Amino acid sequence: SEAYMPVSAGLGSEENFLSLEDIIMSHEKLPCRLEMTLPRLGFLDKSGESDSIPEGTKMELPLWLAKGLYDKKRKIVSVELPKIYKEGWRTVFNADANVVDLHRLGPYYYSFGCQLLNFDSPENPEIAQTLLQTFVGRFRRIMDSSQNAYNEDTSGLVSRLDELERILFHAGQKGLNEFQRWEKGQ
Amino acid sequence: MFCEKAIELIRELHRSGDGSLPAFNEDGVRQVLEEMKALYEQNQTDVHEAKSDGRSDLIPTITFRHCCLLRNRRCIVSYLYDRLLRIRALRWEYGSVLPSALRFQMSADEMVWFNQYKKSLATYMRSLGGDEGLDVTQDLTPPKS
Amino acid sequence: ANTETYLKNVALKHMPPNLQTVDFLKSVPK
Repeated sequence: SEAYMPVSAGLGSEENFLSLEDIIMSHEKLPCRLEMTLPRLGFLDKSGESDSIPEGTKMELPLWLAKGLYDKKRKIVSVELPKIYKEGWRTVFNADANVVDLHRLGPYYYSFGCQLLNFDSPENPEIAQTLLQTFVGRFRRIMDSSQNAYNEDTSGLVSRLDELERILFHAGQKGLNEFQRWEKGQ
Repeated sequence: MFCEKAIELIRELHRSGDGSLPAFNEDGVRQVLEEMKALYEQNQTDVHEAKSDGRSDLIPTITFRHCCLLRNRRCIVSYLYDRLLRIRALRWEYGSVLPSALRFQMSADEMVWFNQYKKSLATYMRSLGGDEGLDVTQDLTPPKS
Repeated sequence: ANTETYLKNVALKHMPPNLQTVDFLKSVPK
């Protein structure tokens, strides 16, 4: 319905507390390494033999938990980069971002990528640059396809888009449909 | 893992992204609140032990559980708040008397909120346009002419 | 006030005491 205005996702490395989008995005997993033992939480670890999760354990934690445990002073966890934000993939994105299926690799490639800037990795500047370049590199094609797909099935056009790009595509489609209706005096 | 029930509530709501109102998941909300109670009690025990027996090695675990408590709170509150945004939209789409099918989707507390919202809106509309007031929920799109 | 009262009654008062604030409502974009 037109009148329903959900709380939008936060911008950049911010999250909006009440945004459903941000809550679901922040559930995406991140490779982490425990820098301290976690007593009495052994049942959470796959092996689950001992009563605690030992220091040095590598585990995939949801972003919201990694952010909560990542404290510059008392570092309970250290965070590694997911592979699609590492140099190898950054080279692919910088070569030609249009060939990448961002839905399969994401689907929160941009918003999750911005969240990684909360962890002080030395590669942050390169990550930020690649996020921006990728968006710019793909924007043109998204805008053109959303402006030219009138009254046709668009699932093929959005299947390789990340969530942010899909919202952009649908905004373009909304504008196109409203314009067409206006032209017909509807 | 903790907070799985909580994210399920959010996903269920997010799936009806067009603003439609699914049934209120009373059981889901109760389960999340129960998990929060258990997490809090475990943390209270560990905090007591960390203080009285000097078990500072328990602090990372206490932090872990507190992150889960904050996460559960965020999911519950966002679930309830987003539903209020959908219910508020119903007043503008359907007027002040909702179809019974929609009323059945709302909890008793949501109905109380909705009635209060209607009163606030009516008070506001009476304050507009002189004595007769002005119904701002009408003519949301330009007339055909 | 209506929304704060609702959230307190339905959820916050059933949560651990240190989590019963509603300050996050201020963060909602206008």
